[in-house]
Amino acid sequence: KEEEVEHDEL
Amino acid sequence: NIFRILADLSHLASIVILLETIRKARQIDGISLKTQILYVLVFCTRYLDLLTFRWTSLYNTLMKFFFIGTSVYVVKLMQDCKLTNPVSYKDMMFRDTFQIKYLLGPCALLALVFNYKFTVLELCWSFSIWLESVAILPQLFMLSRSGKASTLTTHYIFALGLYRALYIPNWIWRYYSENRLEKLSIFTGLLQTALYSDFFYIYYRKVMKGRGFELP
Repeated sequence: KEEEVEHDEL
Repeated sequence: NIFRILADLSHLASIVILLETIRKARQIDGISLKTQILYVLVFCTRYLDLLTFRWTSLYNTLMKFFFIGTSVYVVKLMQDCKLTNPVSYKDMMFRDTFQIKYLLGPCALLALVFNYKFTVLELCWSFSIWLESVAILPQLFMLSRSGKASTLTTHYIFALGLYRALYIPNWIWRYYSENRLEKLSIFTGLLQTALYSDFFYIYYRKVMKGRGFELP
C-alpha cells in the first residue's frame, strides 16, 4: 500500500 | 502547541479585520484584489484533501472550510464594490498593478521540482505552499506605491504576517517534540516571513506608536 503524505497544518 | 494555536488565531483575526474593514467602510482603498484572488487559489489548491475525506481533525476541517469560504467572500465583496462604490474600485484597480503571472509561473515550476510526491494532490499542495509565500507581494507592492495605508489595512497585513511567523517556533517545537521536519513548509514559511520583515519594521516603528502608516 502506498504511503500517504500527512499535512496536519493549515 | 501554543505557537500553532496563536498563529491560527492570528490568521483568523486577519480575515475578520479585513472583512470588517470592507463591510463597515464600504470601500476597498489600499486592498489588493490580486492578493485576495491569489489567496482563493492558495486555499483551493491546498485543501483539496477535503475531497478525499481523510480528515485529520474537526478543527482542521472547520478551519479549511472557513479559509476557503472567507477568501471567496472577500473577493465577492470587493467585486461588489464595482457597483456600490465605483470610485473606490477604480482607484484600487489603478494601483493594483503587480503582474501576478510572475508569481504563478515560478510557483508552478517550483511545485514540479520540490514536492513530497508526484501526484496531483501533492503537486497542488506544493504549489499552494509556494504561492502562499509570495501572495502578499501585490499587496505590499500597492502599499509601497501609495506610500500610506489606513491603520486597519496595516493591522490586517500585520496579523497575516504574524500568522506565518508564528508557525516558525511551532516547527522548532515540533522538531524537538515529535522529531518532525517538514522542509517545504519551513523553507516557504521563512521566505514568507522574510518578505514581511520590512513591513513589520515600519509597523513597529509607526503604527504601534500611534503614528499612522506612512513610508519614508
